[in-house]
Amino acid sequence: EEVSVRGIAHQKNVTKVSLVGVPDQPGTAAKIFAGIGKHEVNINLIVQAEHHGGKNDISFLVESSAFLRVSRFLDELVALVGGERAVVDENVATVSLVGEGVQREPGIAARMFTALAREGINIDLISTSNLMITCVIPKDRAEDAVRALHRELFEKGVVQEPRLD
Amino acid sequence: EEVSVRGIAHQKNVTKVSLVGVPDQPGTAAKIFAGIGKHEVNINLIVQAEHHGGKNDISFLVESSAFLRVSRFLDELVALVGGERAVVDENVATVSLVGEGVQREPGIAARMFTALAREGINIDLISTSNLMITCVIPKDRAEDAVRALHRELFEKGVVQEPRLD
Ligand SMILES: C[C@@H](O)[C@H](N)C(=O)O
Ligand SMILES: C[C@@H](O)[C@H](N)C(=O)O
Repeated sequence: EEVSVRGIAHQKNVTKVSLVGVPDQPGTAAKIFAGIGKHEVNINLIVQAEHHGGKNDISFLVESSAFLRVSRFLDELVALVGGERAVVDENVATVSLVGEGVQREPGIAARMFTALAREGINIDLISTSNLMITCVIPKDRAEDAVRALHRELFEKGVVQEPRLD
Repeated sequence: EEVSVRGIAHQKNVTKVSLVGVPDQPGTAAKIFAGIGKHEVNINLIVQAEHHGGKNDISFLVESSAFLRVSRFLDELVALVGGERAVVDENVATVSLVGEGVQREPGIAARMFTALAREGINIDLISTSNLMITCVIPKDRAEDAVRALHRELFEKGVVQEPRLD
């Protein structure tokens, strides 16, 4: 199938919250997001990767304007699930490649990550779906990242030749 | 805005690979996915969450039929980036809620996670975009998960009242 990148999106008004060392057992994620829901805070991204010995970390992004509210109940949330601590980073932004099937082609993901690496931009979180690849990067690098991705993917042409399989 | 879940998707023919303890510096993710791309393996999901002291883990899902090929170059990939080890889990499946804006409403994420928790299903990975929330769960629980989500979100009605803000 032919994969093409339709666009590059980015968002700077986000703050990252990571609940570190939460128990890796059924119910933990439910309690966290039910707790956040009570405060009517909108979420931009939720990411959880590999567990380590019965514990895991859950990261989420909220709009920066909502972070003050979130910060008021963060300790309570960590205590509720028996986590170790909350880590906050306000210096983050998202940059996303958008297009049907972009995450399937390792070539496209590699080009995205390579374009960021060439600019010396460190990737903090990665989340994908069949429609987009999203990277969380330092906020002060967002414009450089968008420019680098545009150069790599649009100016060099990214519409893949239809595969013959 | 009114958020509604359009559907529930799941996929069982996937295998999880996690590259554990990779250096958290620019270029690591690029090398990994350029390496995978050389072997023409399609990826179903890429997830990376919080780093710990200069190291991070990157997890990805491949179609189970492609895993044999991946397993042949996995050690080389770990060595290429200076990671600690690769962890493989073939007993995984994905279950996803699909609908515009589903990840923004913590209520919907909470209902998804709560429906899984009630069935005693542990969530192994989480990845979201503005179109879907995907959970990686044990493969032998996929049908239970889909049934539980259907009951929670469709039978109880999930179209949210339009917000007045
Ligand atoms: C860590 C958290 O996701 C846990 N595994 C759960 O199912 O809720
Ligand atoms: C861990 C990995 O994502 C690294 N931070 C990178 O930018 O490639």
